[in-house]
Amino acid sequence: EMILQACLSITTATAALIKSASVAQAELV
Amino acid sequence: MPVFHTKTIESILEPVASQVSRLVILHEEAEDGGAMPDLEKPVRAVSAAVENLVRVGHETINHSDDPILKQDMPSSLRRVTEASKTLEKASDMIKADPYSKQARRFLIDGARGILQGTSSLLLCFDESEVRKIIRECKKVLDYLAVAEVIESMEDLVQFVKDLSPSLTKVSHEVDARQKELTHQPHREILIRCLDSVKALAPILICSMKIFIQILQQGGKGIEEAAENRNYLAQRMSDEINEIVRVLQLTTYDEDEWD
Repeated sequence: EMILQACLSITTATAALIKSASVAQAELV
Repeated sequence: MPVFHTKTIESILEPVASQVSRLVILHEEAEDGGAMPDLEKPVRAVSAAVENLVRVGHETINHSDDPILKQDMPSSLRRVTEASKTLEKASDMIKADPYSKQARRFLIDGARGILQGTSSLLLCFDESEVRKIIRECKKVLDYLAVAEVIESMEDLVQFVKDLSPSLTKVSHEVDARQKELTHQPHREILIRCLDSVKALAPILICSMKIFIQILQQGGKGIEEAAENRNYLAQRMSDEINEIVRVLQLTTYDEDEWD
């Protein structure tokens, strides 16, 4: 189903975004 | 860690769910915070994915004949869109001030919003898929309800012709559904009920045939034959009703998950 694929694209992109933001924070901790 | 009731939903949400939890912990630990990196590119990727989902979501709504999906899905789409805007706001603020605390809050809120909105959309879609299986189960129940009035071989042949395709469809769909579920007890109930239905179907047809033969031969023992047929039809209906009940469950046995 296309809707499942579209949801997967969002969660993949969001996970990548959080990873970018987390890397910088992880360096501080 | 949240639990998801189907393997598909789990595979879509679980990676981002763990990332959101990690982000919240890291931001709590690094409370004073350092400079945030430029997030324009990854935020743009999220926005593009959200735009695509909104398009696909509206297509799904327009093509669906399920009034509940039509009613529930737009709010999930709005939720994801709002979350995406919050992320864009966070990105703009970080560009202007990489130390902005407000931007970090927006970042966490946006990521959570994406997770919650996508989760609610997936549930809405999944419930609609379950309703399709239930509709097919109800057809089987309707056929079983007429078993009692079949009194000729011609009607029995027609009964079997009507029942068989629905029963086959229910069997395939429920089997596929049980394979999708993450909650083992629910899977086991569906497998057990389906096995019973499959075993009972030929016995019911046989009992109906016996009833018709006795009726045509003068009727001695007709009451017992009718009782036997009705018992089997009721047993099958009970099993189908149990399948319908379990298909609608999304709660979990907390002890087992612990």
